[in-house]
Amino acid sequence: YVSEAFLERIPLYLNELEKYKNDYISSTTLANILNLGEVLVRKDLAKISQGGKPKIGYHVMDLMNDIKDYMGYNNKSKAIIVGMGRLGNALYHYSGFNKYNIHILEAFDILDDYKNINEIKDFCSEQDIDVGIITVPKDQAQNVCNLLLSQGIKAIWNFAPIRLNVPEDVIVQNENLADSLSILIKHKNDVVRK
Amino acid sequence: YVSEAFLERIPLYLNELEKYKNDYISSTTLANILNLGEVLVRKDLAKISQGGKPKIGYHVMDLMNDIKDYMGYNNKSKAIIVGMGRLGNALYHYSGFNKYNIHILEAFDILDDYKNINEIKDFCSEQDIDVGIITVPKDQAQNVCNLLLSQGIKAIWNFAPIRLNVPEDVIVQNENLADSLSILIKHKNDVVRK
Ligand SMILES: NC(=O)c1ccc[n+]([C@@H]2O[C@H](COP(=O)([O-])OP(=O)(O)OC[C@H]3O[C@@H](n4cnc5c(N)ncnc54)[C@H](O)[C@@H]3O)[C@@H](O)[C@H]2O)c1
Ligand SMILES: NC(=O)c1ccc[n+]([C@@H]2O[C@H](COP(=O)([O-])OP(=O)(O)OC[C@H]3O[C@@H](n4cnc5c(N)ncnc54)[C@H](O)[C@@H]3O)[C@@H](O)[C@H]2O)c1
Repeated sequence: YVSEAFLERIPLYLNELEKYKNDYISSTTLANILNLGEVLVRKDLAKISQGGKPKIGYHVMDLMNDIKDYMGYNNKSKAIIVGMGRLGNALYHYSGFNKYNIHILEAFDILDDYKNINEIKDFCSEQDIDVGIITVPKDQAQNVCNLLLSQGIKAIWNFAPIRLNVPEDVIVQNENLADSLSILIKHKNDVVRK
Repeated sequence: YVSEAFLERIPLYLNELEKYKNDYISSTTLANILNLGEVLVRKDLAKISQGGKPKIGYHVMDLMNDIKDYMGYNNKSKAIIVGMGRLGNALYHYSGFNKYNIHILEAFDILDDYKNINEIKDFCSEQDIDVGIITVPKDQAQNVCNLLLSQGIKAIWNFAPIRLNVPEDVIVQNENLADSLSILIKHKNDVVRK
C-alpha cells in the first residue's frame, strides 16, 4: 500500500527531471528544487528506483524510465468519456494526457453530434477500456456509471458532484472542482485573518 | 493548523446533511453514510460545531450553519478568470460554485471576445478580488500570475501544468488533472495485477 500523497509527488519529480540539465541528480538536489524534505524524497526515490549511487546520485534518464515503469506510463491506457458538454469538451481535446500515454478514444452523449450512449456496449466489446470519464449532469451520473460498469470498466473518473455507488472492485476518483476552490478560499481567509 | 484531508471531508458532510430527512443526526450515523471512521467524524464535527448533544446528536440545520460559518460560505467570494479557452469557458459558466457563494465576476483573455488582460489593473482597483483563476497555456502562466499578484490578489487557482513562483504570503492551489488521471490508472493497474 502506497499513500496518495506519495503518488501525487511522482509527477512532480518527473516534471523537474525533464527540465534538469545535468546527467546525474541527487535526491537532495531534487528535494531542494521542489522545496520538499530531503528524507522524504530519498525514501520516495528508493521505492521507485534501485539506481541511486552514493556521492553520484541517480542517472537522470534511468530515473525517468524507472518512474515511467513504476507509474505504467509505458503502457497505453484507453479511456472513453461520457457527457460532451463544456467540461467534457475541454477534457476530450486536451493534449496533456498524452504525456502519460492516456488516450480518450471516444466520446458519448445524448446529443446528435456524438456517438449515442447506446453505442457504448458495442464499442466496449471491441476494445478493452481502462477508465470511464463521467462529465454528465449530477442526476445522470449514477445511470451512466452503471452503464460503464456493465461493460466491465473497473475505473471511473467522476466530475459530477455526487457520490457514486459502485461495487468493491471498482475504483472511483472524484474530482470536486467546486469543493477544491472553496478550500482554497478557506485557506486564504484563514491566513488573512491571522 | 488543520489538515487538507479534514478540509476535504467538510463538503462531503454538507452534501449529506442537505439530503438528510430527520431533524437530528449523530456523528456515528454521518460516519456510516459516508463509510468513514466514527472517531474521525466525531472529532471533525467537534472542530466545527459546539452543537453535539449526548444521545440526541446534532440539530441538522444548526450543524449546516456551523459548517457554512466555519468554511466562510456565508461570505461572498469574488474571483476572476484569465484564459477563456476550453477549460476556462467550462469553469466560467459553471453554476456549481454558487453553492459556496463563490462568483467569477469577470473573464480575461488576449482574444477580442473577452476583456483584455490590460484591463485587469482597472478592474482590480475597483473590486477586492479573493482569487485569480489561471487557465492559460503553460508558457503564459507565470506572466499571468505575476500580473494577478501585482493587483494584490493573494490566492491563485492554477490549472496550467507548471509550478508557479510566488512570494510566501500567496497561496497557490494547483489542479493537475492529467496527473490525477494518471494516478487513477496506476491504482487500477495495481489492483488488477494483485
Ligand atoms: N463546467 C465545469 O467547470 C465543471 C466543474 C466542476 C464539475 N462539473 C460537473 O461536470 C459535469 C458536466 O458539467 P458541464 O459544465 O460540462 O455541463 P454541461 O451541461 O455543459 O454538459 C453536460 C453534457 O452531458 C450530456 N448528457 C446529459 N445526460 C446524459 C446522459 N444520460 N448520457 C450522456 N450524456 C448526457 C448533455 O447532453 C451535455 O452535453 C456536471 O456534473 C458538473 O456538475 C463541471
Ligand atoms: N482542457 C483541459 O481539460 C485541461 C486539463 C488540464 C489542464 N489544462 C490546462 O489549462 C490551461 C488551459 O487549457 P485549455 O485546454 O483551455 O487551453 P486553450 O488553448 O483552449 O485555451 C487557452 C486560452 O488562453 C488564452 N491565452 C493565451 N495566452 C494568454 C495570456 N497571456 N493572457 C490571457 N489569455 C491568454 C488563449 O487565447 C486561449 O483562449 C492549459 O495550461 C492546460 O494545460 C487544461
